[in-house]
Amino acid sequence: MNPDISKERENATFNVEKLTYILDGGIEKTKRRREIQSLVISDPDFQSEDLNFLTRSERYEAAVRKSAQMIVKLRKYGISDPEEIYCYKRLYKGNSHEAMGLHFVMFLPTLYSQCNEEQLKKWAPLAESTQAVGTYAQTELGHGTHLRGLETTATYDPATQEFVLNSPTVSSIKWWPGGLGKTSNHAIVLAQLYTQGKCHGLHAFIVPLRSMNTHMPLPGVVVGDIGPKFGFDEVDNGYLKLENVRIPRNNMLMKYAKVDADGTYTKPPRDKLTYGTMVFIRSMIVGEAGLALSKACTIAIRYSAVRRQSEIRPGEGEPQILDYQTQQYKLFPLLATAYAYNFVGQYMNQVYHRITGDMSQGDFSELPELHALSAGLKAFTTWTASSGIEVCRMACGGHGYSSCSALPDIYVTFVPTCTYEGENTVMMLQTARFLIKSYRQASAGHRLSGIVSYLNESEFRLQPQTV
Amino acid sequence: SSRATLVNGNNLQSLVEAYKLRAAWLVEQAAKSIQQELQRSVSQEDAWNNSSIDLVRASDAHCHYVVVKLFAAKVGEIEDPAVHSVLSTLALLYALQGITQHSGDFLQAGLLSAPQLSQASQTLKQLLVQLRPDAVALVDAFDFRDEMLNSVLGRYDGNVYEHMFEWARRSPLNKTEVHESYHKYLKPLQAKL
Repeated sequence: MNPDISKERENATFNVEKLTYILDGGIEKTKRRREIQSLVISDPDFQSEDLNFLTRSERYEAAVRKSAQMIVKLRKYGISDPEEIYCYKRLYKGNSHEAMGLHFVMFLPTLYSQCNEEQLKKWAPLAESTQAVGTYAQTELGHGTHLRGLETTATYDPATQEFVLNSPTVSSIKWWPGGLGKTSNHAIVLAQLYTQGKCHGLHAFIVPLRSMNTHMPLPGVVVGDIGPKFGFDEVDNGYLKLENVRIPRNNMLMKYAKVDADGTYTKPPRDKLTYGTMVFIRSMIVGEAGLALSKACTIAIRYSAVRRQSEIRPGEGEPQILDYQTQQYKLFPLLATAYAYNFVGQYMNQVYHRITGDMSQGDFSELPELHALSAGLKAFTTWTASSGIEVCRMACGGHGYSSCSALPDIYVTFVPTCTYEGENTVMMLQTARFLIKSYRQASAGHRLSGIVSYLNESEFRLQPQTV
Repeated sequence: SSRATLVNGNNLQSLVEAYKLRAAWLVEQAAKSIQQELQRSVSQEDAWNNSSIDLVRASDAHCHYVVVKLFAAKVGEIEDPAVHSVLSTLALLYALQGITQHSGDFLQAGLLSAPQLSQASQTLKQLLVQLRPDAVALVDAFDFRDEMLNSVLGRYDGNVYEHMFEWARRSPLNKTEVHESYHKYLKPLQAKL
């Protein structure tokens, strides 16, 4: 043990274990997390080559191998609780991404939340056994967060009781979904639904992409990898062009909206339900911001305790760089931010589960607030965490630039959160829409509840003027 | 200025209140901007676009308030006095850092006076000194295994330099003493010049 770092630990004013319990959510959770981590560490398959020294293709291959191994091992150890699965994977995949991440994080949750009973009976076993490996194809080459602008079409043909899916323009080609290029054989495709000559807006469809036997692309499906990116080397983000691809009527996810055999359309109770999975991911990203920043701070602060440089007082030798006020000013506010985001992540997790629980009972009253809060906090936390990781890297001087610091990997793995699941400025404007609407309601004398209730206080309210 | 006297830089609840008022003020500013645009006879959509900088600032302030509020609430739940103390210091640092970074908002909204802002910067520096002995313990509490961090600089044992050297030796470029590019390009070049 380095003597400087030992001394730091001796000087602490509090019990580290007790704080770990708080971060984990209780002593039992800490124990279980450590048990699960021991399973990974003691597993010889976990010891793999250093990804830093591999090519992109090799990194993708290693990630697919890890994904496949993880699924087998999770079954073998009987780990089925989502939090425990997350804990297992977090260690197993390290600072990189999981090749089949989207299958578990978006494809499966979308099936669970948007299939009707009959559909779930068919698709859940296929997806859970990974016969159907899926992704979530929403973003298009020319269209991102603005969902009404998406161009992919699904036109119902009552004669055959099928939907015909098309990418009518180059800009409508699906672009970016993780695992779409090479890994998945199915995708949840978001497309504009046309039936009886009318467009009914965006709906989700399960589209088979590749043969479940040979993994070859199916007729009419043009699919592939979009090429190297800024990080995410392990993931085959893909493109998808659909050319008159026919799928059965039952492949439209029909828990909320429906198309009958004759083409009659029944609309969902709330439009936002179609992209509920996005809300789930945004809620999760807040905790991920806390995690990424916590890792970066751990690296930078430990290193700053070990690194000695220059002089503060002449003749006293090189001090630990953590003794410099500028270093403290760089790192301690970020450490505080990391703690804040960990706690906000815990809160978002609870709120998400509470509100989705209410929704399953038919109560949608808090959905707009969840939508606004998850969008805003996703943007707020990812922006600051991304810039914070970069500050941590620079706080490590030249050594932070080396891949062996892990800081470059943490940065490139995290920074895409600023643009995926909704570009951050667009997210902030969605939150603003909710805030302005709430503000106007408060101005009109309605009592607001929830996190915007502070707008009830009249001292800040604008007096209505004739427009 | 009457509101400014209410903000106490050493009191977390007072800072939560300041963030709340800043958010409310910025939401109002954004609403005002939209209204002004509409009075210039532009459409709702154009008024929205022309106010979008203010709208993003309002959302940002709202989120910042939510984070400060939740952090303070979490600190309030902690029973262990030593842990409570160190997390209170962190929460205070987080809130004060935000105030110094966004001082313009707090000053404009009349939530803070210039002398109070100087005081906030002073308090912030004191908090850095207060946190210094606990910095390593605070990151240890995240409980990342070395295998998870996968960082030579962030090793738990702090033996950084030995392992950096060992790691560099494993670089694929070091597989041979002389890289093939020397024979292919450098040597012929040297022979030519």
